[in-house]
Amino acid sequence: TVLLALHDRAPQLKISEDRLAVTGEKGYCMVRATHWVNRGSWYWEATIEEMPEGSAVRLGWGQDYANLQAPLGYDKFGYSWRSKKGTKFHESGGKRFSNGYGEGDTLGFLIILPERP
Amino acid sequence: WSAFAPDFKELDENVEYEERESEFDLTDE
Amino acid sequence: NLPMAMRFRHLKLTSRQSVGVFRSQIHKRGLFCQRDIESGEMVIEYAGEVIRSVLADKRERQYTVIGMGCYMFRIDENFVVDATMKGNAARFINHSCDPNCYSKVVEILGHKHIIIFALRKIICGEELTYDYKFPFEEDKIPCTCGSRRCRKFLN
Repeated sequence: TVLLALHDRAPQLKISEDRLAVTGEKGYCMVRATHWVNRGSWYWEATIEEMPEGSAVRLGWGQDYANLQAPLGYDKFGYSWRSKKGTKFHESGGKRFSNGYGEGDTLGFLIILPERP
Repeated sequence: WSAFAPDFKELDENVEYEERESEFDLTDE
Repeated sequence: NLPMAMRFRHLKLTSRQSVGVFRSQIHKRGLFCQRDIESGEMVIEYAGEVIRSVLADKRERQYTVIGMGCYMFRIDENFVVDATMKGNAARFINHSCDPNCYSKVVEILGHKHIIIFALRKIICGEELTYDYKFPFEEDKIPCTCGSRRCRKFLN
């Protein structure tokens, strides 16, 4: 089962008991999941069960070197899709991608990598 | 000496900076 | 020998009387003392905006692009005080390889403060300096402190 990692994250983030929720207070930073891929095509899905008022999230794929002290998509090692306005990000550049998403939405993330690592 | 930087604000003590959601983005949508 | 928290509370009132900013030929501005200061005394807090380290690099690049001098001081590996746009007179304290002050990060009531202390007795009118202790780097910044023990570079 894919969960939020307990160690591969910005230490100031709070991870819930079931490791499926994360809360941040001081500044925008990142937690990675427990699973990774390095070849072939992979797809993961998440249903947003709860997003407190005024919260925002950026979900997607992040490489090992993505800076955990910044949001996913800040540097060239990450690609994210933001809940607010549905913007997609890579290297801090935001582009229109979809409407915003929130509680009850199910999001899918596909990555296509070469067969050889 | 505040002229050193335009609209410089003199402080008596540290202030915590509140980051915006777009803090790291090239442009703020 | 009062507790740090008491000395710090007192500092806010006194530092405005203790230090002044002067126009310096070498560094444009400098900090000088307006009364005799005893060795070990708290002189001033290096105050500014507390930001996460990851923001400091970004801001430094932005200031450089617009040609603005950058005044920052690292608190620890997570936080930096950025005094470029918001700060107090401490931002003008210059470096010396033979300083009369030193900086120290002091935790008071759960918050970290960068405080400048007097290394020795300082006579009214003297410039206040401390050793920036920049980390060693490839591209060198020449030091113009002119002291006998000058190390020739800031970093």
